[in-house]
Amino acid sequence: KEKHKILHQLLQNST
Amino acid sequence: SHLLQTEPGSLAANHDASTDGSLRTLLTLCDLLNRELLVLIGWAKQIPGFSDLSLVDQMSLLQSGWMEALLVGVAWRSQSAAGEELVFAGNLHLSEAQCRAAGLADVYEAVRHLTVRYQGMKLRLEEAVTLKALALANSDTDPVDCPDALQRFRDGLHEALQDYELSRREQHRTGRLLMSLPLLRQTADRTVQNLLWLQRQRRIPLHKLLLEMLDAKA
Repeated sequence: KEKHKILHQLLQNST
Repeated sequence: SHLLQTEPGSLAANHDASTDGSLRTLLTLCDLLNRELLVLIGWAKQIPGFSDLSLVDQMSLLQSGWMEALLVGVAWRSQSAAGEELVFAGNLHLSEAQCRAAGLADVYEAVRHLTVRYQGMKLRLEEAVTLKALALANSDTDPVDCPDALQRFRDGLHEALQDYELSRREQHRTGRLLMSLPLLRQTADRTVQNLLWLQRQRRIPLHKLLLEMLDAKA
């Protein structure tokens, strides 16, 4: 997950 | 109809002003891809069933299937282009010579082949948006975190495609579309390999998200 930080963040954002 | 409503439509290219010639084409394309990725991730979350997947599976599907999903859009837009150009955006049409000059000869050949296949069957918008979602849902994730949710996600999209073709009394098109998925995957793989090679060869600066998604493929 650390390696794919941006994707992880974008998926967790609700909007 | 849900997929039609949530289809984001195509972005415009921002022509890179820092350089010119073939490098400009490449940088413009990479900037476009990075913005398309952002839109794609937002779009994926709206596909019925996607949010029921675990976060791990959502990430795996996107890391594996993003290029396939994006290329459905390119092939769709290029169907009616003049002079066998690839239409990456309304303001970014690339000919074979332009692709070759930018180091994208392999991308051109592969995506052109895919485009011809969809041209031949006169792909419709309803089919293109469903195919895009199916390509994402069908991408290979190993191991799968929640197999049941993933199967339901795939089944739902398959059923939507079947229902659509049945409503038009053209059930045979479901099979034709599914049979195009191997070519779509092959095209995406060639495109990713071409970009990874270019990144190493020309050391082009890439946006962080695109780099992250390419890294997942490397």
